[in-house]
Amino acid sequence: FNTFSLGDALGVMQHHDAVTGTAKQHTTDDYAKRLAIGASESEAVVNSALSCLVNSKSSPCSTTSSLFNQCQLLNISYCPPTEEDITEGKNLVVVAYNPLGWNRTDVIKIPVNNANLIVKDSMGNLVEAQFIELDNITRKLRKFYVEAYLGISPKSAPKYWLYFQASVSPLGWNTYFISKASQKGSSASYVAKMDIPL
Amino acid sequence: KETVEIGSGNLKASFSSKTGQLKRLYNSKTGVDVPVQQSYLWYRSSSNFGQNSGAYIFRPDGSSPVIVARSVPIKVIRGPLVDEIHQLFNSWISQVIRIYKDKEHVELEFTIGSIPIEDSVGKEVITKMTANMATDKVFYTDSNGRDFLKRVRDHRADWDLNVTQHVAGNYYPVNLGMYITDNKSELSVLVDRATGGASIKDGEIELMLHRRLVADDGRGVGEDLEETVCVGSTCDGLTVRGNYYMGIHKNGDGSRWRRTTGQEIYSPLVLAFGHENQKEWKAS
Repeated sequence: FNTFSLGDALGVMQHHDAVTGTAKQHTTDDYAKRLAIGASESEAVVNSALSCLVNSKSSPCSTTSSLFNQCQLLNISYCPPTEEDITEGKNLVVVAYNPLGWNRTDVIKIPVNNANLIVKDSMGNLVEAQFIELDNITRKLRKFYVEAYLGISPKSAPKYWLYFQASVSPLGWNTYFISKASQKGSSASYVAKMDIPL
Repeated sequence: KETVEIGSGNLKASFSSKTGQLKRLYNSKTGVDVPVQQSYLWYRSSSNFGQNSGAYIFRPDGSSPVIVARSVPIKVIRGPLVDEIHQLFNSWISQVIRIYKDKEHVELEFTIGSIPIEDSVGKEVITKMTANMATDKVFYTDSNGRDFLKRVRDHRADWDLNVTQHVAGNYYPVNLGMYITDNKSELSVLVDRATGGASIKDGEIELMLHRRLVADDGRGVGEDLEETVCVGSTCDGLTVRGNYYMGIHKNGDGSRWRRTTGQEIYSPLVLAFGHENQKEWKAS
């Protein structure tokens, strides 16, 4: 694994037109393409590193087919791994990595298909969760940009944003497990009600 | 009745239920109370008086910026982890204002685009925060993501500046954020990407978040700054979605928040997703 194509992209983009956005459109598109290649390469490196970290089995890290995926279009609610239906016994695993040198507690927001889920931390403790329905503007953005950027038009969009708090140590990582709630409306999940629209 | 308030912790944000717009930030722990309004406007780009607005040059046509909406419909969502106010300014500008549990700032997520240009008028979209602070022409912007430098409207300490473009002449590159202060409190804004920023009137902070122009500025690129995204034969002007963050602090207390939160915006938690059964996972 390496990040040479990221290096190439950043090398090319030292040009003042790249830094300031004063290149012709087709050149700007080329800069964006090179950055995207670099970004997906970096993703593969991080996924593999995380697989090594969490999978302490002896198999040499470099060959670990990475257990993970990341989502570049998370902010417009496109994230196939979290949208997949979570079946009994299977958990959606979320690993959060903190690149800074101090403790952090941030609310994480991921798109999910149903509100009947619970979140547990790596010690198995229930973590408070909140569900908010996906808004129409995000749906519209998702539809257009997933097709424009990825050339695919997913059938349906996720129904909710799932929010939960993640605490991660300096330069550390933490794991959260999301699974089906055994009984309906378990205490830690809260489907936020919308006040009457004003 | 005339106020809607969000924020389950120390920081509260109040909105006018008549206009749906922000009117005040209050922190019960620090006691800082800042009446502040926030709204979206856009500058009409100059495109036929010699120097046009373009990729190299910001040049509004001299008229006051157009106010997008004086009142906006809102949806209020409350919960144990986050309270949200969804605002719809018009068909191409919307915003979600969030206050998270245990956080002492407001997150404002903007979605801007596709900016219409059927009227052949270039538009340069800003968000403007107006606090009733006597700032005496002074505001602060970061220098390349590092320390915040003092800026004085229409003025340079080391030479007699003659400003002919009152708006563009007071714009600065913003990579981390801006703040203004009076002798009581500070109002800070942090950005998640490079933007333009200024304080055109006392008590104001504005950030330029998006532009769509219809003329070239004659400085070399030979193209309008008019990026579009196409799906099949449908091409739309680029839509941008991002966040900026507002914080209020006692005079002199904001720098720690600006520095640490600025780093957390720049390096968010990296999220990786997988599917595994818990027992299997624990074993490893």
